[in-house]
Amino acid sequence: SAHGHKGRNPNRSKKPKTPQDALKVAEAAAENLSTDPKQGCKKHELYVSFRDLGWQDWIIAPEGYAAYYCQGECAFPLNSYMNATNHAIVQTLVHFINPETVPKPCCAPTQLHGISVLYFDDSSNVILKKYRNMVVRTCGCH
Amino acid sequence: NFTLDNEVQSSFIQRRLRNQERREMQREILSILGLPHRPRPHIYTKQNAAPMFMLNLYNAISTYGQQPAGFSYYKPVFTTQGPPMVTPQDSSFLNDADMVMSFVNIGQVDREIKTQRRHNREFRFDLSRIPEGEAVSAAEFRIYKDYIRERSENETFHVSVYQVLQETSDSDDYLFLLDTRVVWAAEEGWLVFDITATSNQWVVNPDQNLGLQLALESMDGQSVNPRLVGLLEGSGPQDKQPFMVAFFKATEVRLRSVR
Repeated sequence: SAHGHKGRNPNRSKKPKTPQDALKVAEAAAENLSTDPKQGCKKHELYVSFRDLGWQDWIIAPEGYAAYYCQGECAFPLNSYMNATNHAIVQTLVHFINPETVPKPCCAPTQLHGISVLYFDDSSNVILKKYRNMVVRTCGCH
Repeated sequence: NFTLDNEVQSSFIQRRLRNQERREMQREILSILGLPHRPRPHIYTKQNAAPMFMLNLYNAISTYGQQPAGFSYYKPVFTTQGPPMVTPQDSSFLNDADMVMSFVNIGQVDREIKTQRRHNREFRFDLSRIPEGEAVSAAEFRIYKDYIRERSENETFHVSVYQVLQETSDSDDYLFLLDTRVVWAAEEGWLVFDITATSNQWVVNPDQNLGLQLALESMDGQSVNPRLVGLLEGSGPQDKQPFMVAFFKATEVRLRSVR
């Protein structure tokens, strides 16, 4: 439906009055994206070190774990460069129609893994516990 | 494609945390781990039998992959001698467990309870600090039996583990038999006794936790000092200390408190 609308609206903060205006803004956003693709939603390295936190006297294992985090912009068109839910694409379009009230999709984990932690408690008993959703496996736009 | 890993970018700014930031970080990670404060174990040695057993469990899980739910796909290492290794039975307990906990013996080391003609040994474990929403799915009492050269190899004994029902009594009526085993004098390795029902009772009613007693008898019913046949109690080597292990299954979704 974007074909035939070649005009540009450089004022992105101005609220589009019609869906056609919104699509013009979307096209402009896509153009901006193509100039800076590194801003896309990506998984980034983050290691949580129990050793650096000074906890090696009570955490037996692991020394730490690669938690990762998600960062980047969820900009139109989402499916051109990253994982995105189908609804995130709709969310983007509605954001263009109402940019002040409807937020963009969020860059967030789409898959998470668990870890196990082995540690002493105050009584020198030992606990092996499974923690779910601790490690980012994939990021995407929601 | 949701099944593939995203490309990982390393853009995190590496810098030293200020003291305040470090404290905040510690507080947040403790919250994620569900702990109200940093544990401060009084006597923490990783060379004791219980931590070594737990580390074996941890390594087994880590070797065979971190699974999103439960401790599934766990392959056990089976041996009874030396440091406490994981048995096939532990494997099935592990598959269903959300948490495993070992307990140190807080009873007086090598305390002998002399009642009538017996030489029972007492063991106590504090189960009062189990996190809420965790139910015991299995529990074991583990004690190491060493090889004793002085006894005839063909000699056999009954090892019995009892739950103590009353604090003081001169008769044996205050004991409830939990599990029993026949051992050879030449036998060496870990003896494992099922104490699941008792552990559940102790978790629900901590006042009833009066500990366990271990008794040893020759085949003709004579009470025998456990030490004389190689049963290692509190004064044995660190990696052969008796301990208790319990497997827990979460009964409710745990929510972090709002701060």
